[in-house]
Amino acid sequence: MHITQLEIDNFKSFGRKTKIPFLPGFTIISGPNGSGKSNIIDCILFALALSSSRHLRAERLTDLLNLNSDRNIAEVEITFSDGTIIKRRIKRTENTYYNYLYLNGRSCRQGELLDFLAGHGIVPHGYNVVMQGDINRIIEMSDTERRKIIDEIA
Amino acid sequence: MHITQLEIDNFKSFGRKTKIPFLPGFTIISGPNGSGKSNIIDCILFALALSSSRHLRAERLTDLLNLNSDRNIAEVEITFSDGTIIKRRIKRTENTYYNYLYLNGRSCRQGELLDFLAGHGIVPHGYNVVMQGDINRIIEMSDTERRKIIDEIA
Amino acid sequence: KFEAFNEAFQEIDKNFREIFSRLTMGTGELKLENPEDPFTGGLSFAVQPRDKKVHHLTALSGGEKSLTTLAFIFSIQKAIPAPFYAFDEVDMNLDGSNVVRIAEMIRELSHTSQFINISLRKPMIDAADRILGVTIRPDKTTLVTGVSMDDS
Amino acid sequence: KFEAFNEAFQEIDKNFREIFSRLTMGTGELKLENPEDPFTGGLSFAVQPRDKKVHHLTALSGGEKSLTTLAFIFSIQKAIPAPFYAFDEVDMNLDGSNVVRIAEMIRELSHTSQFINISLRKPMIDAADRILGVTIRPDKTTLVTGVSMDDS
Ligand SMILES: Nc1ncnc2c1ncn2[C@@H]1O[C@H](COP(=O)(O)OP(=O)(O)OP(=O)(O)O)[C@@H](O)[C@H]1O
Ligand SMILES: Nc1ncnc2c1ncn2[C@@H]1O[C@H](COP(=O)(O)OP(=O)(O)OP(=O)(O)O)[C@@H](O)[C@H]1O
Ligand SMILES: [Mg+2]
Ligand SMILES: [Mg+2]
Repeated sequence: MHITQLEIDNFKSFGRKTKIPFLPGFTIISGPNGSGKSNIIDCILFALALSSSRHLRAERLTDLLNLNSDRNIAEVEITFSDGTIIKRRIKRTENTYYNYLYLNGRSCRQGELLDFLAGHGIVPHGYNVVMQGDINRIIEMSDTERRKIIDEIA
Repeated sequence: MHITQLEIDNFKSFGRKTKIPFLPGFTIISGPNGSGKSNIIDCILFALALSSSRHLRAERLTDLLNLNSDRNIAEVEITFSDGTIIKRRIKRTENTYYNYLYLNGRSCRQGELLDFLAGHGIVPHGYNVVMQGDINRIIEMSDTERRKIIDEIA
Repeated sequence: KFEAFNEAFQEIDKNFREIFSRLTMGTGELKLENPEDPFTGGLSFAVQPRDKKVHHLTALSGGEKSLTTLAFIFSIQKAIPAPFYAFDEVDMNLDGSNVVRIAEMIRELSHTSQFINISLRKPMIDAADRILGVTIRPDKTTLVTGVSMDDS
Repeated sequence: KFEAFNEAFQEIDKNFREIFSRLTMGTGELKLENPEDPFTGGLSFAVQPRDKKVHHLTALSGGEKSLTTLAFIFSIQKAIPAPFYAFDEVDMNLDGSNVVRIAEMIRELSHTSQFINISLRKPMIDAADRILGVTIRPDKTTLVTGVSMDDS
């Protein structure tokens, strides 16, 4: 169940609809400072509902919408090798915003999605995603928190 | 008033007495991970009493004594281009430890040393020393703390 | 529950010892505070990079901390692989030869799991199967260009 | 006190605008919350690296944050130089061309202040007047070897 495609529209610096194909094996993402590399990881964490807006370097979820466009919707869709498709959309209105999650085309709640992902070995604090500057977090956390990593996976 | 020499004895990974000459201009310190580069900056912060033991990655001051030697004294001496010599020594005994500070050969208290240094443009939170991993600290601090940087130097 | 935890722990610890010594030429192991009843205690690292005596994890250097963390993540991957790994500049603290070691390790592990890594370091970029280039367009939006290397 | 602060602030802000745009090809300035009475408010950065609209400092990338911080430190150095600067891997978040830019800047500033920098990045090491090599002896103690380049 690896990632085969990421489709991003109006999320952070992705002001234009972007499709990124992924293959199994070892892929490197590289480019100048500030070009949008970490924003790709933010897309994955956003679509899989694995991270709060603070972790995505935004004060509110609506800050994730591209600043330079006046479109009120941002959307990220992830396609996996086993055919699973997960999509998340935010819609901004005058006074509030709406947050939609879809698992294989059907709308679902965050809890349902997290259960589905846990069944495939993807857990919120899973150490399969390491954000920028976070590499020493595991050393700096408490011993109990560290043990919990193994609890979750066992 | 730049640094002309650092003399280190039994401090952290400097188990053997080491004299390091410094010239004005641009000096790079490089070498493999874990070889003792950051410990050189720790020596400077220790001798100038600019930093707490926590900042020096030690739980107690006596953790700064070289682990592999059974000597109970660690000492760092800094010589500056204007002839100023600052020395700091820790001595470990059975139940406690002693902390000695010398400014040009005369024993002095920490407050006196910090006043002397402030007169030469070296302040405790001065941005002339950036520890490893700390480069984004100034962005992440509060606006008030950031303003205080200018207060101290003006 | 205890059974499942213990089995996982034993395997991860075995992997950790092997990987840590391969990466740092030292010795290291995982330590449970309460091996009889792990859920009442924590998990720590007892490591000696290059067989140096180490008082406390906080005394390790920036690079040694990163190597310890990566050894831990890799030892879990070997026991219970996650479907994909996304690492954002995990090599930032590493010297040139350690970047090469970690890149080689990821290349090996990428036969059983997908690795998506962001890096600015040449040895890491050179070790990959393929590179996605990312740049900024004049209208300030992000453009991704796929550079497909021979997928051998 | 207000006079001294204001004078220093004006000069540092002027330096910051110039240095920030040189380093990032964008525009940036220092902003006082209360310019009339600075001591009751804070100081923030209003920056647009490559003239991108930026909501909040937290949305900047790792490299952009480092460049902003270094531009600030350098703008203070130009106004009120400290006797020495000790930087520990301040280039860890920077891409190759930004490491070159920062290294050139430090070279220039090192005519009025002493810079002692720890770095693992080649462009930074190449820009220095001299290199101190650090290694570990077999007895695990640190050995420093001075490599004196031509001190031109
Ligand atoms: N909502 C948004 N709309 C438009 N641009 C945004 C938004 N949020 C963040 N950005 C931009 O994205 C950029 C940061 O991108 P990102 O953190 O992915 O860079 P990066 O390629 O990882 O760089 P580095 O190598 O420095 O880590 C910032 O310049 C920021 O202005
Ligand atoms: N009291 C001590 N006695 C002996 N060794 C010590 C002591 N305190 C720290 N060390 C050792 O010093 C080493 C760390 O050195 P330092 O942080 O200076 O490395 P570094 O060269 O900066 O590496 P990096 O490039 O990874 O940042 C550790 O391996 C640690 O074991
Ligand atoms: Mg980034
Ligand atoms: Mg270091």
